[in-house]
Parts: sequence; structure tokens; C-alpha cells
Amino acid sequence: ELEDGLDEAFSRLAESRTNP
Amino acid sequence: SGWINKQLSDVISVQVWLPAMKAKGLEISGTFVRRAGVIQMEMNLTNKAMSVMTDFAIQFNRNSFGLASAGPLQILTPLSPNQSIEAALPLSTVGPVMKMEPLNNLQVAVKNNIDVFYFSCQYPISMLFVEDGKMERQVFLATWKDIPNDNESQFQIKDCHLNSDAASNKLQSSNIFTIAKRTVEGQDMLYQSMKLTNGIWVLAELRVQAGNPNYTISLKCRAPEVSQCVFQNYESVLKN
Repeated sequence: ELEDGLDEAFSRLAESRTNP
Repeated sequence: SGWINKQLSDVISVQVWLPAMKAKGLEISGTFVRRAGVIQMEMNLTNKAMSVMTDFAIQFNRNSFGLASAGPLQILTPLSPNQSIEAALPLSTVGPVMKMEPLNNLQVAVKNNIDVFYFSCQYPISMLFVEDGKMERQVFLATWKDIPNDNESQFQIKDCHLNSDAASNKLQSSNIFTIAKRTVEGQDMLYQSMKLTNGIWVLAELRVQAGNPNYTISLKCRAPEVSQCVFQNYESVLKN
């Protein structure tokens, strides 16, 4: 569950950096 | 071919640090290497004078990361005119510290039976990237968030023709570790970490877009003065 959460968090980070 | 490439890149990065005309005939060239955690200054000393040289010794001035020789300069036989000798000096990172400009500058004193000579050289900061510099993913996310935006530096790496996986593999060989990769709108975003011998962590985001030879690198660090050196290191690793 933690791993899924981290995967999701990196996706959000990348998304937020591309479309701030 | 990996071995040959390694040898070639070593040859290419060899620099003349002390020209003979500035040191009464002693010429020193060399390079810095890190192999399996051991840092060495690999030197070639040439006697271009007309008399024999003996009694060699080396000392560093205090420097940004506490580099110091971890043993004596081992030149056990006299150096005759026109003779060259190789010497590998093991280095430690627990010497006295003083911030240098640029940060990776090293001032060196070499003595022999004739005189004492001084030169400055710059080492690649990757020499200080430790083998356990892969940050836990959870810690990376928290640290990235925690480091203020003012501490972020952004640079362009121009004219680079590797894809993101090749770039990641190349960087890993200098202890820059990829923690996560995401693709957003056709752009690969690599999240990477590295740790310096003095415990400073550097976090990076490398953006690689298919068909675009210009990468963008963003660096976040609690000691942002290292970012310039780290960027230069990315450039030299990715372009060589």
C-alpha cells in the first residue's frame, strides 16, 4: 500500500512540475 | 569495450597541472578517479631539467571537501632527466575544510630537492559522490517538498542525444541514482539523488523529451552552492 502511495506521489510530483 | 572506453576517458581527462617552465623542469599531469569508493589522484611526473630530482613530497591546502593525501607521494627512486614516473596518491576526505572558489578547486604544493612548487587544479565533484547515494523514495519526496524553492537551480544541458534510460545508466556509473521515472506529455522526468562524502544530499529532476537534444536539469539541495559543480558534472558525464 505504501509502495502504491509512493508511485502515486511521484506521478503527482511529475504532473505538478509539468503543469504547475 | 567498456574497459577500453574507461581507459580512453581517463586519457582524455588528463591535464597538465604544472608545466615544466613553471617548476624548474618538473612537469606534472594527472587526473582524479574514484573506483569502488577509493579516491585517487593519478599523476605523471616528468623531469625536463638537466639534473636528477629526488625527495618528492606533496601537500594540499585546506579545501571545500576536506580532501587530503591519505599517504605519502610514493616516488622511491630518483627521477633522471627526461624520465617520467607514474604515481597514484590515495586521498581521504577528512582533512581541514575551507570553502574554495570555485568549490572544487584544489591548491597543491609539491616539493623536490630543487624547490617547492604550487599549482591549482579542479576535480570533478562526482569524485565525492558516494556509492550509497540512492535515497529512499519516501525520503526523497519529503525532502524535495521540504527544501525551499529558493534552493532550486535550473540548468540546460544542450546537444545531448541519449534517451532517458541511457542517460540514467551513464549517470549511475558516477553514483547518480535514478529513484523514479515518469512520463508526462511526452517528456521523461527522472528523479535522482546523490550524496557527497560530507553527507550533503543533492536531489535532481532531469527532463528528457524525445527528439529534443536539450535537457533541463533542476537541482535541489540544502547547500545550493554545490549546484553549479553538480550541473557541470552532469554535462561532462552525459556528453562524454
